[in-house]
Amino acid sequence: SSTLDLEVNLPGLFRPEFS
Amino acid sequence: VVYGDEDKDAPITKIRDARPHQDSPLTEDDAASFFHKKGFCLFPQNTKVKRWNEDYLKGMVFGSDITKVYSPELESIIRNYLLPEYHVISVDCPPAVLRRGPSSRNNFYGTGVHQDYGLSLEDYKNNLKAYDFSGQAAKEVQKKFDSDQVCGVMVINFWRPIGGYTKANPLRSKPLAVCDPAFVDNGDTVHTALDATSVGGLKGKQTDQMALKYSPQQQWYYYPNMTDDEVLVFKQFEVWKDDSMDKREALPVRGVFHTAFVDPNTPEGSPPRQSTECRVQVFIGKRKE
Repeated sequence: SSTLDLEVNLPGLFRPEFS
Repeated sequence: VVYGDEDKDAPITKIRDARPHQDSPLTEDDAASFFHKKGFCLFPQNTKVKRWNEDYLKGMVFGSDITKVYSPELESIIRNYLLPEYHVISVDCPPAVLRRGPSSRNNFYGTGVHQDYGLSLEDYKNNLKAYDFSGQAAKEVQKKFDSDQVCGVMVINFWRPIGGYTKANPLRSKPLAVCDPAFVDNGDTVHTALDATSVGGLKGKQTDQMALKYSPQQQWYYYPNMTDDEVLVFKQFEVWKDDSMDKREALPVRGVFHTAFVDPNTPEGSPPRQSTECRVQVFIGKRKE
């Protein structure tokens, strides 16, 4: 059966830090 | 960090459909085995609960379907399937459920990645204190934890839709995304607190939970199209006497980070989600011989 994998904006995840 | 439904600045995250990773149709044994590996699973369960009481005080004083029906059902799942390899010392099921959706006391959803109880026993007790009008809850937990036969404590969440959802007409709105704790680095967790009064707790107290920094190694899952006969079981907290308790930075992440999210496949006009949470505290003894 086919999967329902998604790519979404997950709310509240801190953005990765760049330095 | 913006906690909201339209958080377009949040990192794009892959969320895997977890259903193909479990047996189909679901079986109790396979669900339990998945829970062992991942800290969460979809468990098949036809509950006999008719009335989803959400009043903790009434439930405590007068009893309810939660105390009389759901509690023994969940205890049986825990003892027979989720933790059969351990001597389970006690299973503490609350006398009510946390209900979400229209006509519930909480007509909003937990939108925003979080974990509810922190990492250490101190974190957990802090959280209990924030809501504890008796002033005894944290002391009782410590006392139980310290008793000779107890080796560890776990909080297991039973998250279930109750909207009359069937295979032909399943839950489509605002599913729950869950993150495999084995792929969450302690260093990516952020210790957070809420003013307890903002969440129905005590004045002057703070809750204790965690937020999460994005990392590409994190593995997110969800169960699309849940029905009333399925319960999403996930570990919210777990500590053992063997853990080195002095440093919360050294504790592994075992609680499952989670959030409600907008599923792009939800058909327009789908009714809002109706669901319940039941958080069960389990004191665990030695492994069985």
